[in-house]
Amino acid sequence: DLTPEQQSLLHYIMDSYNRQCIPQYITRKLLQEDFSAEENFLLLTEMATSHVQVLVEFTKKLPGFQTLDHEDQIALLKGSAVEAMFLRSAEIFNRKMPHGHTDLLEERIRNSGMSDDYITPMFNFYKSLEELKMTQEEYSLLTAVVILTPDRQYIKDKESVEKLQEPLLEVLQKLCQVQHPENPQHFARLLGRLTELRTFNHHHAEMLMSWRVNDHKFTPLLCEIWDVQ
Amino acid sequence: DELSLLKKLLLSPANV
Repeated sequence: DLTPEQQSLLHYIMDSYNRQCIPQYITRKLLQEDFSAEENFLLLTEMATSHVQVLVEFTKKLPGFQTLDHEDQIALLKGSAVEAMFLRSAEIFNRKMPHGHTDLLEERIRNSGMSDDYITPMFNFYKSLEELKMTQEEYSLLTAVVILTPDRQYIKDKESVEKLQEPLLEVLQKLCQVQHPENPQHFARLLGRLTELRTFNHHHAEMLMSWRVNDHKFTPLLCEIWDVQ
Repeated sequence: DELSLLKKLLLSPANV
């Protein structure tokens, strides 16, 4: 079982993860705005921008993150943003959003100028996570593990990052054993999804290029975190 | 160079 320290770490991560959500006024637009490719693109980039702010707030609260060198903090955020956002989007699709909204969001993504070459693998990934029946604890811990990944580009003090990631991996491994006793491979399968997330990360720049319908601009925060000119 | 947006967000107090 989890030790008392591990229990409190888990509750802290969960609480911090659940506190952050995209503001209602943005999710409400999902239902209201019309369905042009242009409107969908603008709405999805507004949601993504809010998503990044949510991600930064969650990251700032990760145990030990504030002790890291500032440049390494930025490098961790930039290196993990795409993967953490894919995880969060998968959770939104698989768990959080009321059923009707999921269809609307999917409809908007499919009609926003993004190429099917990227949309199909994205929804297949969401489905693959749904099949894993991930719990909220697993989503929050896995997101924290993704953010505190030491082998990101430009990280100077990898060792310090590794020391922050290790306890989270230990809690996640124990949690998988407790929550999925029927599936001893569950933890390994979760880690396997991290490899898939890396692939999305590698192809993200191309996806963005294909998504820029009528040379729309991304917001300054998205340009910075996604390294888009 | 002026503080990047990310740096500003990181340095701002944690908001709920």
